[in-house]
Formats: sequence, C-alpha cells, structure tokens
Amino acid sequence: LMIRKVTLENFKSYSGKKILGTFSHRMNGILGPNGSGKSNVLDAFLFVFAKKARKIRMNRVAELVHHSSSSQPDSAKVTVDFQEIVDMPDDDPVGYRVVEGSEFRISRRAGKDNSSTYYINDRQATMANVTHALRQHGIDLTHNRFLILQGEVEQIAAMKPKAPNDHDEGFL
Amino acid sequence: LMIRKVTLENFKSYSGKKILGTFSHRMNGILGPNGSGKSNVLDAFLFVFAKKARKIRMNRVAELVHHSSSSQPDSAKVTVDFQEIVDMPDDDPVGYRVVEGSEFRISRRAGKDNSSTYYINDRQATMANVTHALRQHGIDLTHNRFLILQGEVEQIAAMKPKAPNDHDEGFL
Amino acid sequence: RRTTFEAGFDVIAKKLTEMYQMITLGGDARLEPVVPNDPFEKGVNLSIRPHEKPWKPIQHLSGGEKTLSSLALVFALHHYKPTPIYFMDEIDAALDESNVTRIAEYVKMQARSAQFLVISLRNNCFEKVDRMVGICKRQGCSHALTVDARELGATVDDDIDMPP
Amino acid sequence: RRTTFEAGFDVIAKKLTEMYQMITLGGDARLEPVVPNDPFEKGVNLSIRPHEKPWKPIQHLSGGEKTLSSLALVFALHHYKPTPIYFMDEIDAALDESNVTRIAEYVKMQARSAQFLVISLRNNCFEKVDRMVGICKRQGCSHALTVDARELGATVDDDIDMPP
Ligand SMILES: Nc1ncnc2c1ncn2[C@@H]1O[C@H](COP(=O)(O)OP(=O)(O)OP(=O)(O)O)[C@@H](O)[C@H]1O
Ligand SMILES: Nc1ncnc2c1ncn2[C@@H]1O[C@H](COP(=O)(O)OP(=O)(O)OP(=O)(O)O)[C@@H](O)[C@H]1O
Ligand SMILES: [Mg+2]
Ligand SMILES: [Mg+2]
Repeated sequence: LMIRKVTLENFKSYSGKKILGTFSHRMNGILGPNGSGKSNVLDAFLFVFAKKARKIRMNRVAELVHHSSSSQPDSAKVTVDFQEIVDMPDDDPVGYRVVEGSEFRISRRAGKDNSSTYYINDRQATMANVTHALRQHGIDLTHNRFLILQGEVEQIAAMKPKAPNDHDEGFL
Repeated sequence: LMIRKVTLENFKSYSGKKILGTFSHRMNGILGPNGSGKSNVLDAFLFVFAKKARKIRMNRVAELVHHSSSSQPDSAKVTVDFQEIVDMPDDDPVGYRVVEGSEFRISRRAGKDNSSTYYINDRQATMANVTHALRQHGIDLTHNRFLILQGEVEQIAAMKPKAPNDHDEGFL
Repeated sequence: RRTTFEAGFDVIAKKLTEMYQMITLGGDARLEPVVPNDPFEKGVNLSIRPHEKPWKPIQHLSGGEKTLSSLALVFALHHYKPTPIYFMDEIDAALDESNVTRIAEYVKMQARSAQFLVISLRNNCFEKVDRMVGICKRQGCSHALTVDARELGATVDDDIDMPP
Repeated sequence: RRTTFEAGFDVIAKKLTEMYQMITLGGDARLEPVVPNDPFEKGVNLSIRPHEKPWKPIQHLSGGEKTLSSLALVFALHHYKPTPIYFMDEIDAALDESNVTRIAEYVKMQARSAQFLVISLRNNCFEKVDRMVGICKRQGCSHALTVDARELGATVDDDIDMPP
C-alpha cells in the first residue's frame, strides 16, 4: 500500500485547494521554514484517519478549518489517494507497478459547526467504515507505532514497562 | 561577573581532571557528537550551584561520580573560577579588564557515599554560604531563568498563567 | 497467548539489538522483561549500552542517545510486524550532523519495504530522499510544491502525471 | 507591591513585543493579564501573532514558533532584570537553518551585557561564537578542548594563559 497524493482544502494553514504529491513509494521528505505548515500535513493525515481533534493539536474540529484575514471558509476537507503496488526490480525506471483497480480514496470534511463527514471513494461513509477499510489494507489505527509526532521520538524508548501497553505487548 | 574556567574531576563522563576554558566574557559555544558530554558540562555548573541531584538528571549524588571500565574513583569534584570584570572599548584586544582581587572560586565534592562538601576559595563552606556568595555576585538561584536545559525551551513561553510563578511574578 | 508473545518478544529483542548495533556502530541494546523471563508480569525494560560505556537504563542517556534507541526500536518492530506507511516529524531534532545522515540512511533502507513521509529541518536528511515536498507560507497561507530528487527542478504535478 | 509589579510588567511586556518583532521580522507578541489590567488575579498569558497570521494562544503555534516566543521572553526579561551569566542547552533544536542563524545573532548581541554558555548541534550557531569548547568521548571518557574562534587552531589553555 502507498499514498499517491493528498489534497488539502481549507485545512489549517492551507487555504483553497492544495495538492501534495505524487509521492514516491519509498522515502519522501517534507521541508520548509518554521511555521510554514509541515506538521499540518501530518495533521491532515491524522484527520482523515479519524483521530480525535486533541491529537491534531486542536481542541475542536472547527479549529481545523482555515482562517486568515483573506479567507474564512465554512469547512475543511482532506482527501488521501491510496493504491496497492508491486515492487519492480531496481532497473525499472518507475520502481513499482500499480495493482490494477486497487486505487481508492478516503476523505473527511469538517465544518465550522464541528460536524464531521467521511467519504470512501467519494461516497459518504461512517468513521467505522473508514477505520475498517484502512485496517483491511494494513493500516491499524489502534496503535501508533507508524506515527512519530513532533517532539515524541525520545519518549518511545523511554516508555514505562507495563503501561502504556502500545509499546510492545499491545500489538503482539 | 564572568566564569573564567571550570575544572571537572571525575564528574559524570569526565574521568580524571579536565579543564574547560578560559571562556570568553561574551559568547561561548560547546559542541561535540551526541553523548560526548556537552550537557554534562551544564550539570557540572548546576552541581556547584547546589541544585538537587534530580535536576542534574540523576537520582542520587553518588551517580555523578565517574564510572567506567577503566576507572572507578571514590568522589567527583567540580570547581568554577569566577571574576568580576569591566568592559573595555571595542578596540581593546582583550575586551575587558579584570577587577583587581575579584577572582574567587566555588567548588563542590560528592562522594560515592552520597556525601557532599562545598568550598569557597578552597576553604570548606556550607551550601548556604555558597548560595549567598553567588547571590552577592548577581546569580540568584531561586529562579531559573538564566538556565535553559535541553528540551525545555519550548515550554518557557507556554507556562500556565498563574503557576508556576517563576515565569514572571516570582522574580519581580 | 503467552507463548506467542514470548516468541514475538524474542524476535523483537534480537532485532532491536541488531539495529542498535548497526545505528551506533558499537553500542548495544537489550530489551528485557522487568521480571526475568516473564514479560507479562511487569512489562519490559529497555537498557542501553552506548558505545564503550557501561549498561544504563534509558533515563540516563543523552537526548541524541535516546533518539537513536527509540528509532532502533521502531525499526526492530517494523521487521517483526511491518506497517506499509510511516509518518515521522522531526525525528532528527536532537541528532548531531553525522547521526542525522546515518538515520536518514537507515530510513532509506527501511523505505525499500514501506513508504516514509519524513519532516525534517536538517539538510543532511534531504540528501537521502527520493521525492521532496517544499512548503512555504505567504500571507498566512501555506503552499506546497512537490519535486523529484533525481530531477531537481522538475516539479511533480499529479495531473501532469510525471514521473508517477 | 502591586504597583511595582505592574510597572515591571509593563516594561517587560513592551520589551517582549519589541524582541519578538525583531526576531521574527513581522511577527507580534503580547504579554497580557488573564484578567484585564490585573496580573495578580489570574496571572499572565502570552499571545502570539506570528508573521501575517491571526493572534493565537501559544499552544497553537509550531515548535519553531514556540521556541522563538520563549527566547523573545527570555531576552525581554534580561533587559528588565539582567543576570550576569546564561546557560542554554540546544535552544535551536526546533529551528530551521535561517532561524538558527538569527537566534545566534541575537545571543551574540545579548552577550555584550552577559556571558553566555551555549550548547548546540547546529553549525550555523558556531559561526557566531567568540570561543568554542569541543567535546569528544573516547573509551567512555569525555575530553575537552577550548579554542578561540578568531584564532582557530590556537587552543586556549588556562595555565598557558593565552588569550585570556
Ligand atoms: N485553522 C488555521 N488557519 C490558519 N492557520 C492555521 C490554522 N491552524 C494552524 N495554523 C497555522 O499553522 C502554523 C503551524 O504550522 P505547522 O505546525 O505545520 O508548522 P511547521 O512547518 O511544522 O513548523 P515547525 O518547523 O516550527 O514545526 C501556525 O503558525 C498556525 O498559525
Ligand atoms: N557517572 C557517569 N560515569 C560515566 N559516564 C556517565 C556518567 N553519567 C553520565 N555518563 C554518560 O554521559 C553521557 C551523556 O552525556 P551528555 O548528556 O553530556 O551528552 P551530550 O553531549 O549532551 O549529548 P546530546 O547531544 O545527545 O545531548 C551518557 O552516555 C552517559 O552514559
Ligand atoms: Mg512542525
Ligand atoms: Mg545534551
């Protein structure tokens, strides 16, 4: 499974519609000055992955909608395009082949009224549908070990033995 | 007031007697690879300034004594040499002049038995003597705003309004 | 359940030691149950023996050493139970220049079996990536530009569909 | 006591705004009592308006923006009530390259009125220092070498007494 691209619409510091990608199936870097919006890109993924607002550094979903002196939209939307791939040998120019028909997309819209709507392939879905679909494709959202947020990396190895359990026992 | 040099004897990762300095009266940089002993230099100053072991990242003073496969001394000692100076104009090669007779030194020894002894100008003194002497020279150890430990800087501006009070009210 | 856990635990512990040795070139790490041979009793503890130093509990390490230990654990866990995608935000903040390069190399190696999205402020990290997304902010609004590392200057636009 | 506090508070608040504007070239910061005009009631709050963005409580800022806000406060407090010596350990960990340079410049300016001992892993920081202490570790033991920035290669030994 890989993420092909992500589309941010009025999400946090991203005004209007902004597309990031097409990503590499391997190592992608996000760079820019302090405060430019890098961590907000990670927040966009967390948002689509149905994480609570608190984990996205906001108290309420309404705060995720872009606001600036030039623009006050009513809602924010993030769309992630996924595809399953097969790795090709190193001499292949692209490096992978997309599995026929495996592309799918997950979206989530948040309103200034704190409402939240999910979509799978542009059709409305529940949060449970989304977490299930992601789990089918290998993304288990119950643990967080695929996600290292800013400032968290030093604590991973320092986690207390028994709790929190995510560390080791939770996922075995 | 300026620190002229600091002498570490069997303190944390410093085996034997190591002298750091003579320092500049202005901006000094401490550099080196991860784990080489940079933060341990700050711990050495905290140690002499009578801070608790917990603040020096250790549970007990005995843990501050250097230990390695090649060396297990019985005690650690840190000595800081201070002097009062007068700034000279920019064209002066040195940049400052030492106030006659203003040099003084503060030391602290810690034993593997958790004992702790202070010295002012190499004569034994109490912890209260030391904090008093430092306060006389302008170093007030009751607040910590002259000290930013590793990982702390982001929290300074984020301190809760009323408590902890150090932030603003405590020192006015 | 206990036997499955202990089997998995052994694999991870072994892999962690291997990863940490590779990353630190001479350091050593041990994942051990708090109660010997019984990870379920009181959980597990990570001890580290950084290069040429005595064994220490993780609290006694420097910031950079903790970061390297954490990443060795993340890579060891990936070996045991891979995830397809990883998101990492400034994992190299506490690393010296040579460790930034070294960790970026390791991520690049791990990226043969998973997709990585890595945020960093350190130039040595960007030397290793296959594709870069540059972010800037003007008048309070963020803008993004995706560029392929091999074809610097060739922006990647999804609708232009090049290179994929 | 209240009037002394409020007078001091006004000086610091004004200086904080000035420092933050200088450090961020266009950003703005306000130190305000939680209860208007009464800092004693519920303490004080720091709000930041980063360059070209709306006012925000500090929790909503990025890591780098928080660091810059903290340092603006430290410099403002120094202006109001100077301390002779400052110790700073990796204050630039969360800063991009240009902010590392900028903050190092500000420390250099502040160092005209206080002695600074600064630990950093960022090369741009060391371009500004007057004197450097290099630390390395061999066989588990740390060694230090003090070097004057103007006379790179000329080590500074206390007993050799050069340059002071
Ligand atoms: N709803 C919103 N509308 C407009 N701007 C927002 C919104 N939410 C957050 N921001 C802005 O996004 C900025 C933070 O972005 P982000 O955390 O992604 O920065 P960053 O690039 O990760 O920076 P750093 O390198 O310092 O970590 C803040 O300045 C904040 O003002
Ligand atoms: N009593 C001791 N005896 C020997 N070594 C010690 C002792 N106490 C601490 N150390 C060692 O000192 C090292 C940590 O040093 P320090 O925290 O100063 O590193 P650092 O240079 O600040 O690294 P970083 O850049 O990662 O923050 C650890 O590896 C630890 O093993
Ligand atoms: Mg960030
Ligand atoms: Mg350190």
